[in-house]
Amino acid sequence: MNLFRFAGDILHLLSILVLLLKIHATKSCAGISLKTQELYLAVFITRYLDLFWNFHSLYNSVFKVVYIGTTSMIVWYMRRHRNVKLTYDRDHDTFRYLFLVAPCAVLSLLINARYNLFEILWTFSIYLEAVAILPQLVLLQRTKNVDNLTGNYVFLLGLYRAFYILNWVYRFATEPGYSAWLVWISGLIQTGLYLDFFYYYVQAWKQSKKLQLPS
Amino acid sequence: GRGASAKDEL
Repeated sequence: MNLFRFAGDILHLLSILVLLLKIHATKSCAGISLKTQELYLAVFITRYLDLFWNFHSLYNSVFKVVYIGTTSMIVWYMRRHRNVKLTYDRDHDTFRYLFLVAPCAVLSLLINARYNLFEILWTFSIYLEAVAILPQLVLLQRTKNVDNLTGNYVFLLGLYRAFYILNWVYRFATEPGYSAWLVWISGLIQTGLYLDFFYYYVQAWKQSKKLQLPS
Repeated sequence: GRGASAKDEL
């Protein structure tokens, strides 16, 4: 465990909490992609399947439970809460799950470290996490005026990924034999998807203006 | 054995 990894995990948690609190406080999920949230839930469930038999550390186990729990709550709010579900922007959140899930499933069958169910599901979760933000980014682009909390949510998520890259660099430099090509490449692609958003987020922040994405 | 892997990450 290094400081970059720790900062990454905390930022990830913070991003989810920002979103959950926004929904809870405003009773609105306007601008939030349910598709992205459900894809993240699928990512967490397929990756953290090992929770019950593969104990690594209390730290990891607590985070796994919290990530699954908080993301389930977001999905529950958006699908089931009597007021929140009415604010869901389903007409603009039209990205097809299959476009992301199918290629990731095929890729995880073709490129994995070991050919067994647990390993393939874990690999699938790595690939799926890399692209799960896409429905959210598309929705942001369509709704134009991005409210502050939604913007901060995506920014914190991107920052979390950036810190994971620093963590890998640090681990590569300090841990003999550490390598994780599959995770590195997926992670670089994932972080790359945020660059465009980052650019506009920083511009808006520098000019202290409301974040607006170009069409 | 194999070196440390990314499985200890979240």
